[in-house]
Amino acid sequence: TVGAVALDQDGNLAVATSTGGIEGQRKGRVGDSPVIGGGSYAANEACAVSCTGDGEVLLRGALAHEVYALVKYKGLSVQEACKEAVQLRAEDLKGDKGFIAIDTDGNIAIESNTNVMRCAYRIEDEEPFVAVWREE
Amino acid sequence: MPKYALVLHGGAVTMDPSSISPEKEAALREGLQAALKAGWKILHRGGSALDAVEATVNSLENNENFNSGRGSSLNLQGEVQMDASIMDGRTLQAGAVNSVRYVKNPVTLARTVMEKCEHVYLSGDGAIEFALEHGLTMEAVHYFETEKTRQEWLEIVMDEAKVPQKD
Repeated sequence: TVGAVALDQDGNLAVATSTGGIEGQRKGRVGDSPVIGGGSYAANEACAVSCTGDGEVLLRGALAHEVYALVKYKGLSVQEACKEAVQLRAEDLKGDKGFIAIDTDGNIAIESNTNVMRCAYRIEDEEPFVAVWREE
Repeated sequence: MPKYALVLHGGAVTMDPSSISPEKEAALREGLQAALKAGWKILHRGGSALDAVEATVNSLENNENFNSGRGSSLNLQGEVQMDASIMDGRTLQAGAVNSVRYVKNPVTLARTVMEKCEHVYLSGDGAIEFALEHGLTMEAVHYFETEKTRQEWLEIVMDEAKVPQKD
C-alpha cells in the first residue's frame, strides 16, 4: 500500500491511498485503502490521515477516522492521535498498523507497530527525510 | 507565507530485515525520494494539496517496487486487483474504487470519481467502464505484473498444491 497526506499554502489538507491488496487474496476482497474512514480521511478542521498495514484490522477499527476523531474531539496532536490509534484495542485489533498524518499547522506524524515503515516527508524548504525502517 | 508539507508512505510491514537486500533497499529509497519530489514541487509552487497527493501516489503506483499500480500483489487467481481512494479536506469530497484492473493509476480514477461522478465509490467493472468513459490511461495485464509478484503468487499456488487431495 502507498499513500500521501499534504498541507498546501492555502491551508488545505488532502489524502490519497492506493494498494494492490495482499498476495493471494480472495477475488473481490476489499481492504481499508479505498474505504473513507478506514484507510483514508481528511478534514481541514482536524487532519489528513493515510493508513497501511493489515487491512481488515484497520477497517474494523475505522482507524483513519479514529485518528481524525482523536484530534478533533479529544484535542490530541496528530502524533499523539496516531500513537493512540496504533494501540487502540490492541488485544482485539491485532496486526500491522501504520499511519501518516498532517494537521493544518503543518505538524506531521509517522507511526507504526512494524519494523518496516517506508516513508518520507518534507516541510517547506527543509531537507527531505526518507526512511525504510521505523527506527531511522 | 503559510506552512506547506507533504508526508508519504510506501507500506508498513513486520518482516525479517535480511529479506530486504541492499539493492532493494536502495531502490525503495530512490522511489520514496522521487515520489516526495513529485508532490513537494507542486506544493512549493503554490499548487493544491489534492494535486500533490495525487502526483505523489501516481509516482509510487508507477514504481514496481511498491504494492500499488505496477507491482501490485496478485490475487489467488493470479490477477491484479487494485483499490484506491482520495479525499479533499477542504470540502469533504471523496472518491474511491476497488477491484480495478487495467487502470494505470487507480488513485487518478478515484479522483475522477470524486470530481465527475454523483457517487463516492465505484467497484470492479463499473469502475473500469467509468475509467474508459473518461479517457484514463489503461495498460495490459502484463504491465502490472512483475517477476517478484509472479514468483510470490507461484509460491502460494505451489503451497496450496501440497495439500493432500482426495477424490
